[in-house]
Amino acid sequence: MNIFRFAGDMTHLISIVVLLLKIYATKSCSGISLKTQELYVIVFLARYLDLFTDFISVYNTVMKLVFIGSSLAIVWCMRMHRAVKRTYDKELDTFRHYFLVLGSFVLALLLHEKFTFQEIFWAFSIYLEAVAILPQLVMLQRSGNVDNLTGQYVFFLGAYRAFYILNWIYRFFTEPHFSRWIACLSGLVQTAFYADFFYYYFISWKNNAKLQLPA
Amino acid sequence: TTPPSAKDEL
Repeated sequence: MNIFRFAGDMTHLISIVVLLLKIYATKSCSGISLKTQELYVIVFLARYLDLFTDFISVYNTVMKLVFIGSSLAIVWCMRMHRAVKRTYDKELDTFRHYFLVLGSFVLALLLHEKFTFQEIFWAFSIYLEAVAILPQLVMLQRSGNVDNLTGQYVFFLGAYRAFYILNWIYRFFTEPHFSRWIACLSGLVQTAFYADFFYYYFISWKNNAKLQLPA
Repeated sequence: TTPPSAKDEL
């Protein structure tokens, strides 16, 4: 464990707390893409198949349970909770995310570290996580004005993988045979998707203005 | 035992 990775995990946790806060405090999920949340459930379930087979540390197991539990809770809330599901902007959340699932799975069948069930699903979860934010980013552009909590949620979500990139650079230099080129390349693509969001987020923060994404 | 490809990250 290094400071970059710990910062990344904490930033990831903060993004989930901000989203839960927004949904429970405002009893609204307006501006949130249900499709992105569903993709994250698939990402965590596919990635943490080793939850009960490989014990790495208490921290690792607890965080995996928190990520799986919170992502399921958010999807349940947006689909089933009477008050919340009414605020879901279904007509704005139109990204065909099934193609993202299919594409990531096909890519995982072609590009993986070992051709085993667990490794294929791990690579699938890595590729899917890189594109999972797309429905949310498209929805933000469609909905024009972005409320603060939603903007902060996406910001922390993008920042967490940027910390992980620093973690991979650090591990590359400190651990002799450290190689996670799948996660590294995919993490770079994932963070690149946030580039324009980060730009507009910084502009809005600098001008102390509302976050506006160009349509 | 460390898992096959060092999946020690989240």
